[in-house]
Amino acid sequence: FLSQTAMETFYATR
Amino acid sequence: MFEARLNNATTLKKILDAIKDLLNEGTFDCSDSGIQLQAMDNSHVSLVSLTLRSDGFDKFRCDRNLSMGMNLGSMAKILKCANNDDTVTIKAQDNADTVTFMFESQNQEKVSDYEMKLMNLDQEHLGIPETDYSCVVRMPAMEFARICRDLAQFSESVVICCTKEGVKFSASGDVGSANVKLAQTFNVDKEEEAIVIEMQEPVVLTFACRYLNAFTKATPLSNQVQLSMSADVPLVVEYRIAELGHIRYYLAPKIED
Repeated sequence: FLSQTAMETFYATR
Repeated sequence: MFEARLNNATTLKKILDAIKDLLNEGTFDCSDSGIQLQAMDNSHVSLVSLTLRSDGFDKFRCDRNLSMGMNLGSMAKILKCANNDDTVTIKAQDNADTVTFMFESQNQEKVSDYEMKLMNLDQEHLGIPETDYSCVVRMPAMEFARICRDLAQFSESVVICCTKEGVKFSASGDVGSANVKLAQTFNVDKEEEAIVIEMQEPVVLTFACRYLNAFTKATPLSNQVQLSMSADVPLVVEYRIAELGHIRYYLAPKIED
């Protein structure tokens, strides 16, 4: 199964 | 006082068309360097980043930094009222709770203005680091749109495989499977028809077709699109807006559980 990861996982909140 | 003018409304209409399917609303951050918008779609899977440089406008004035939260559906309704060759001016007072769009016909005989209420939006800015991508592909924007549309018929997701020989888009599902291979071009007459691949390392990544197709709504803005990819980081799909700036879409890859 492929899961979709959210943006926040990659980039920290500024 | 904020005032930004573009000599024809087409560009602004195209920009809005490129973001309004992904975002219901967005905050336009205005400063003397230009206008920026960064927002995640509702599902927080993709990110839209729009940069419009002040020197690309026909007139630009921003005395004080200003953040204008706008409902993009409402903005679209207003921009529909502009003819393509109208001059469009966006105006707001400092600390105002409304923004005004003024449209002027070429012959100056018709002037209309539309005032829109601004929204207070929770801003969630992501810090995107400068990244050296393993593969950067530049290709005709129309071709990319075509491939995304075609492959979406076969699967919810598309696999992008990039090597130094070329880039391959694949999808497979109940109907069967589809593969589109593009080779790097050499000696093309027109720059906009070129397919250029800069590869440090080959990559294979899987992305949701639905989002890629939403990004291709920016196709009318640019002849070429640039795809930047590295393993396990979001893909960047960039459309340059001639003399004005760019729109970048970030999409997280699908990862095995």
